[in-house]
Amino acid sequence: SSPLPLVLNTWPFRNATEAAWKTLALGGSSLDAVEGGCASCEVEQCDGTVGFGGSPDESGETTLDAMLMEGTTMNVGAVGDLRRIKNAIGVARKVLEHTTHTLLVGESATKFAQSMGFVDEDLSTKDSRALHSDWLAQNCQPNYWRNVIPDSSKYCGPYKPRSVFKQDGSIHKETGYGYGHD
Amino acid sequence: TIGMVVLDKMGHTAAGTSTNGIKFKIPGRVGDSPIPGSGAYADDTAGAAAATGDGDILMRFLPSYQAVEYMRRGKDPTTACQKVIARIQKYFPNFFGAVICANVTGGYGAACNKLPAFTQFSFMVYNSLKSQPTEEKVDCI
Repeated sequence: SSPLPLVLNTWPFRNATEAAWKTLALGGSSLDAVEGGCASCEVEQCDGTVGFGGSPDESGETTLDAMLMEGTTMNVGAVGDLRRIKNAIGVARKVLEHTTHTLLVGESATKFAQSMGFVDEDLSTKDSRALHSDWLAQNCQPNYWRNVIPDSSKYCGPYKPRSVFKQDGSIHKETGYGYGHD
Repeated sequence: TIGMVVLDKMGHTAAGTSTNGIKFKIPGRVGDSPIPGSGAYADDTAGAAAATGDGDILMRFLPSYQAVEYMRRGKDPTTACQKVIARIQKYFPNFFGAVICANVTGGYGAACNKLPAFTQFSFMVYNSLKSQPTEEKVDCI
């Protein structure tokens, strides 16, 4: 007998798997199921790397990225650097359904989401604010700058390009586990 | 990050991701998750895949698309996922990343890049042969 249908997701986010499965069981499409599963992680924040209140940027703001792809028509909807909107995967669904574009980013993506009826709200939390202030207190370490003045491995910015490009060969700092990842 | 792939009874595929990126990113930074072919990819004629990890590196290799293409050429899902990880390892041996893969018949697999603090990757599976969502683990390579 065929093992289909199948729900497969990264990390042990069980509730997301369950939400996707229930969506299928209620007659939803595979796209509905992916949206439902990812949305449940956005609400629960899962391990802190999904949804509001996680991964504050250098200014302390949490912004979201999300994408949906449908394998029958190859239709895609995606948002990047989405600000002040919690349901990023829901906005990605609107991009897929109501535009012929593929990816909307930044403040403009937030305006699009508002026009689609999504609520504009602050995505930071007590935890993300504490994380950010601790980071500031530790001279903004770690960070993702290089070849700048002041020395980004010791000081916070703002930074300016170092005039002489130091050939250190590294075109990307390999961060390894635990440093921060998507 | 959550990366998810779903196949319905008819074999219709869908894939998706949702994330808040990485801590202390430079404002404006977007990782691999919302990029079709990097964060996730789906094609009813070949399969679906999704990735998680260091998005600044993953994005450059389109791991989800590449895994689906390996499955199109007949590789089983685990092998397809492992080949994608191996490609990235050549350039960035210490990158943090993992991929999940599903083929059109409902076969699935996963792979990850072995690091001192990351030797196994957990993922969730639910299909008609199981009675509940099941956590499975793969040893990184």
